[in-house]
Amino acid sequence: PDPCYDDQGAARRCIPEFINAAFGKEVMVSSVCGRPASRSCSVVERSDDRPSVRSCQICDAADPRRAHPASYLTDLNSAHNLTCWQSENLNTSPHNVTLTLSLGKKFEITYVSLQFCSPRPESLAIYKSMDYGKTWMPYQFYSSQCRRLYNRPNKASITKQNEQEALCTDGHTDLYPLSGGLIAFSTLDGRPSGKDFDNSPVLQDWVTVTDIRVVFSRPQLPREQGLGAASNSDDPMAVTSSLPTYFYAVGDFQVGGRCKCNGHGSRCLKDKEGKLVCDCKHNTEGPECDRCKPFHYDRPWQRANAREANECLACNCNLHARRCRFNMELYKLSGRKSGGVCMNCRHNTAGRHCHYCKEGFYRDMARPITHRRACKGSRKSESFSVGAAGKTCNQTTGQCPCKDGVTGITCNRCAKGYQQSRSPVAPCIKIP
Amino acid sequence: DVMPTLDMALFDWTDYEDMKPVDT
Repeated sequence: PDPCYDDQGAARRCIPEFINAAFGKEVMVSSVCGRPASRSCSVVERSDDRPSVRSCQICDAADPRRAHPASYLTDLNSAHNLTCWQSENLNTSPHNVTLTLSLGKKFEITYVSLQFCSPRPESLAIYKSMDYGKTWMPYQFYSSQCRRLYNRPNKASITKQNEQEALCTDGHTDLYPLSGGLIAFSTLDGRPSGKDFDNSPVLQDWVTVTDIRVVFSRPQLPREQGLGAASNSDDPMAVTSSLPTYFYAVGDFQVGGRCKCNGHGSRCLKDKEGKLVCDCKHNTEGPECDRCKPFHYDRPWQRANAREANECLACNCNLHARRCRFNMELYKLSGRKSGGVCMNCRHNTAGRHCHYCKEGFYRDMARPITHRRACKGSRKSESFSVGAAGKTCNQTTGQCPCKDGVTGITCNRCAKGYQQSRSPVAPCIKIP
Repeated sequence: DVMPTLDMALFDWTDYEDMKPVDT
């Protein structure tokens, strides 16, 4: 069964399944270790009371067993095999390291999370793009010094006025755990309109993204030598120096959400060009089912919600037109029911719904209005141009206005007491 | 009584060619 329609075939809201939209996607990173091979050390905490130990590793991009490429950010992770992307060894701060993920389509996302293999950064910014990376806007900041780093107050209260603005918090910026720390940004958490998401275009916009960018702005400054420190030597085998170099390492980069189809699609598929698009229903089309299909403009496009599917409706043109346009004024006048206006009515029909016969033609009541010969031509009939006083016949009865002494629905006979003359100007004259 | 339909052939079209039905 199609989730976009109920048992009776009526349209209902449908949404794609919730996924980790980052999974398997390529992440562009501004820094990766192993070119050339380098040595880095970190402090490993133990679960028991034993003291932490310092562990050093070689990162070598040329050796798959020792490489830490960007693909490890979004690959399959298991508890026994946490693969981590790792930056180069860095020794200056600030030194931004950037991860950029393109989702390839608009998604409505619920969270962005990062699981670290290194200590979490002391300052981190998340940005989003809604136009495939052309423009970026702040999404969330984490820092122990919000004002200084990002010029925002720490933990500002969220109101209806600022719920679509990026906020800053000093949460998630603790040094510990040294490894395995998480940063998770929940896009709707604490947003007042989140409870009424269906009716909040502001938050619907807020959760819409095509790309996510994470910028590590500043590392945890080591309190003791060797904490997250790396070798500063060109020789990867050299003994760790005491310089406070650092690196970032992330094992899992997730973006949780749903492919955005505005309630008119239950899945996303790849099109002929390999682009991800919604499988649109409810007479909608577009990558996000964001417009009505041609000829389905009887009411304006609307997002589906829990109460109303808001499917696009075909214009009523009685099978006499293939195109129509939407007229807001007519829509309002109809009590927000119908605003479609048919264009280029054929079969000699006219009117907003091609529902009456155009001038010079009359309605054949023996046929339904949807019949292609519902409007009979009288212009060519023998009598019409002679017996009729005008070209406009009654749209309902088909009765044309007749000249004096002429009768019949198409004015093709002389009335009682009249006889045909030789003059087409006065075809019937009174019998003397 | 049903009157006969107008007979186009009986009209004198000399001065009214433009009024003449196309299918006559």
